[in-house]
Amino acid sequence: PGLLEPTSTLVRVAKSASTLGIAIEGGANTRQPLPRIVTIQRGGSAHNCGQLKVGQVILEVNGATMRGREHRDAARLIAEAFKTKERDHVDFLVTEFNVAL
Amino acid sequence: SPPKDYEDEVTFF
Repeated sequence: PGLLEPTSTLVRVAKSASTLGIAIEGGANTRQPLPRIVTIQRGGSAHNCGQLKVGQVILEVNGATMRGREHRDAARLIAEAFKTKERDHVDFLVTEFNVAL
Repeated sequence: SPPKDYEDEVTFF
């Protein structure tokens, strides 16, 4: 049995709606050191994708680590990843466990 | 000391 091994999941969110439709809290120097999903809005791309869940912690966005990024910096990276025309999706590496892997 | 107000910063996308 032992301790549950914190696993991470790569979730590809297609830009299927005009908004990503999530809200995050946390970032470096806060009690939530990695961004955590606190809201998923109905009708947004994340909700359409169906694999992101409230409570998940975001470890990477398009391969870029969230570790050490303050909230504003992490938020800017996510916003730019959704806005860029270079990709029609955003890859989130998330974990269910509130641990920094 | 109380947590700083930015502790609860939330960003919507």
